[in-house]
Amino acid sequence: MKEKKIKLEQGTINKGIIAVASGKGGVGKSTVTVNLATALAASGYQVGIIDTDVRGFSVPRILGTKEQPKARGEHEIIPPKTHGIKMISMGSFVDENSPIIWRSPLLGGALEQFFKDVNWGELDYLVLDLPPGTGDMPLNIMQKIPHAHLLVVTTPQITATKVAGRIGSMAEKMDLNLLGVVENMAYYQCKECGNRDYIFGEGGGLELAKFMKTELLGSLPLLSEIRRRSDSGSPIVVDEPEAEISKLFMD
Amino acid sequence: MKEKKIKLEQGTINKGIIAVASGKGGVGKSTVTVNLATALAASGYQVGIIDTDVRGFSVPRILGTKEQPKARGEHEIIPPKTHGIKMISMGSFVDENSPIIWRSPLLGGALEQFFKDVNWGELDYLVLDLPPGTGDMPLNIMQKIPHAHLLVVTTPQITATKVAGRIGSMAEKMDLNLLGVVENMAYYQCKECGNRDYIFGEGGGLELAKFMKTELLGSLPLLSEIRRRSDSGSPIVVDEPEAEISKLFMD
Ligand SMILES: Nc1ncnc2c1ncn2[C@@H]1O[C@H](COP(=O)(O)OP(=O)(O)O)[C@@H](O)[C@H]1O
Ligand SMILES: Nc1ncnc2c1ncn2[C@@H]1O[C@H](COP(=O)(O)OP(=O)(O)O)[C@@H](O)[C@H]1O
Ligand SMILES: [Zn+2]
Repeated sequence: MKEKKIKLEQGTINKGIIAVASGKGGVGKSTVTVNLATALAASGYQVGIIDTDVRGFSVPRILGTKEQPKARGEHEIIPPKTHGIKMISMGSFVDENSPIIWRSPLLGGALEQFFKDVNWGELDYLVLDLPPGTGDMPLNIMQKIPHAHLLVVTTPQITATKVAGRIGSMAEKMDLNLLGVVENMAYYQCKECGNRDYIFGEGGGLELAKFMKTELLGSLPLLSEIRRRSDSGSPIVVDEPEAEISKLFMD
Repeated sequence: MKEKKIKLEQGTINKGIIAVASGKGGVGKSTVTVNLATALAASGYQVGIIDTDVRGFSVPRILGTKEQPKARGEHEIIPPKTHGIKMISMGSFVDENSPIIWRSPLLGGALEQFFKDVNWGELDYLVLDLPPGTGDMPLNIMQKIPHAHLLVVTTPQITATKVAGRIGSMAEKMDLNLLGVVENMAYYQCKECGNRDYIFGEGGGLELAKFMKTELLGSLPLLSEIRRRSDSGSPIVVDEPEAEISKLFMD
């Protein structure tokens, strides 16, 4: 990853911004965002997350963040820190029961505020969880972070990869640097007898990476442990760094 | 199901309209829509489907429909028939590459046209695949079909059921009749050793049905056969009516 230092109003990002996108909802984009961030933090980096997924602010739940951000003055927001990661979610500023239609116009202004008013301090990486899909929302956000690296999460089905491919061509138009593709729910491995079943098909991740002229960074299995930890707010990388799945996130 | 005969411009619906909704994308709503319709057709009923899911018109692919609707005059559209099911998709009137934002305003007018200008003939059931979520789109459609029965598809995770619960309260406000809940991807059963793994958790479907004061109609397993058949356009109920999964749809 080409490193580029970015100076913020209240802090710096020493290595870069990683924006995590997906073609459809429900492919595990937020799960990958949080586990990637915790893997980076476990390797000793200073990491921040911004949750801009207006369809469902699930980053705070998956990361296990209970505190709200605190305001020190009019233009200084202190982000809560969980498992060594500073995190700000649109969800702390928007009512989760408000219709989605109201949430997206707020997003543009809120994002600028998160870069200016949040006291991020010294960060190595800032990870952004983008809204799902290829509509105007993720596009508007990508335009505000021209220097970001893009990570695309997909599941193996043809339809998930076709839609995610549109993200790739969007990124090309805007000259964002494509980091690679993560294929999630790639297969299921039985705990009892070790049999592997490619439930959602095989090879979709690799096909998408080739189509987008980038690399397949890894394939994650469908694992009840991942879902259980997401629901309880303790990402798998934190508790079991040795587990096979954590290694995949660490690479 | 309370039966109600509905007179259309070009046909009648003898038993009723079933609208299939879901709180989030990717839970298998379109897959359940098509398999429910094919199960009804296999039991000898005359069935039609309208695909209004503007986020991705996947009903034609899952049903295996290759033909386009034909126009006989300005106000007579003949729907293509596949596996004995007449089907009209918004996808045949809207370019799949157009941004989603443009698709929803068209939906209202198109739906009225589908009821007036399509020559449905004698139908027992009309099944509608709604757009996912609890935003304005599915709401606007539900308002146009006040006499419909609502089927809610969810996966077992807490978040999927929480969002789907919002659909239930929407339906109550609009006096739609709740048919029940279908829990999809409820568990994975290993083909080799029979071990069951509740990957996405247990009991979410039942909890949602209780919350919405309705019934859990069935729990479908995560099965690669279902995905493979959806990708190849031959719904499982058509080829293997005896399979356990088909029986679940038939009930
Ligand atoms: N590899 C995996 N194995 C098992 N469950 C997963 C996996 N990845 C994601 N999940 C579960 O799938 C659901 C959707 O994941 P989420 O990250 O919220 O998706 P998205 O952000 O793409 O909408 C969550 O319940 C999550 O716990
Ligand atoms: N019970 C199931 N087992 C295996 N795959 C499934 C099952 N239900 C749906 N799928 C697959 O999951 C993906 C999402 O299903 P789809 O019906 O398109 O969801 P939605 O309409 O809710 O967005 C598709 O690739 C489909 O083939
Ligand atoms: Zn097994």
